Amino acid sequence: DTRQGNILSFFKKS
Amino acid sequence: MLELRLVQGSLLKKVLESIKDLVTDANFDCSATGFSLQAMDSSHVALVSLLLRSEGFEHYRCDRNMSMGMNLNNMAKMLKCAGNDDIITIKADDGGDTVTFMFESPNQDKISDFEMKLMDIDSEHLGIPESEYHAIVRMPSQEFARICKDLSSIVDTVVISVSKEGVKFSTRGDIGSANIVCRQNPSVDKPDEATIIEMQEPVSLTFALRYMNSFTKATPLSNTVTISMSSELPVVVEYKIADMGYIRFYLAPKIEE
Repeated sequence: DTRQGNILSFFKKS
Repeated sequence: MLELRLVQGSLLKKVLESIKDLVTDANFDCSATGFSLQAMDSSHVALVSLLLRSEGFEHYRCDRNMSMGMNLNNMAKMLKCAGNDDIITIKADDGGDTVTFMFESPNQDKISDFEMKLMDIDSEHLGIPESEYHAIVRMPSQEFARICKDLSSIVDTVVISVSKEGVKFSTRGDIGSANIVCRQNPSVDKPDEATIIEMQEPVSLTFALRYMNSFTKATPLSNTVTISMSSELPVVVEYKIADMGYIRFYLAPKIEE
C-alpha cells in the first residue's frame, strides 16, 4: 500500500 | 511603481493556463531578478515555481520588491482577452490594491486596459534545497503529455523508473497493466525530439497521475520537458520558457507503507 507524500515534509518554510 | 512590458505576451497567457487549475490564489513576487511565483496546491502535494527573468522583458521597472496576491483564475480570464500576438504590460503602484494588464495589438491599433483587484494572501515560501538528482530525463514535452493522458484513462497512479535501458512508465489497475518504455534516443538533427537520460543510479518512484496530467498543461511553453528524480525527493517536471526562465512543478511521491 502507498500513501500520498506531502511537499511540506520535504521542503521547509524559509 | 512597477511596469513590466512583455513583447511575447502569449508566454504569460500560456503560463496562466498551465497553473490556474493547480493553484487558486498566489503571490507574484517582483524584484530586480524578475517576476516570480511559488505556490502549492491546496492539498500540499504539488508545488509550482515560476521565474520570468527581468532581462526577458522589453521594459522592466520594479522600484522596490513587491508581492501581489492574485486569484489565478481571474487573472487567466483577463489574459484570455489578450490576442496571441499582443504585447502585455503589467502595471501596479507601490502599496496599491490593484494591478493593470495592458494589451497592445502588434500594429498598435487596439489598446486594452484590464484592472484587477489584488488580494492579501498568507503564503508560505518554502526553501527548495539544491539537489544532485539520481536521474534526469529530457524528452519531447508532447510525448510526455501523451503518456500521462493515455495512462490516466486507465489508472490513477504511475511508477516512473529510470534505468540505463530508458525511462519506464508503468501502471497496474483493476482492468490490467501497462508499461511504456522510452529509450534513450539522442537525435543530432532534431534535438527537440531526442530522449536523453543522465543517470547516476537507477531510481523508481510512484506518483498520482492527476497531478502529472495537470503539469502537462505547460506543454505549449516548451518543446521539451525535463524530469529530475531522486529516491528521497519530490520529482521536478520543468518546462523552460524561451530565453526567459522556467516553470517547475514539484510533486511529492507516493510512499510505500
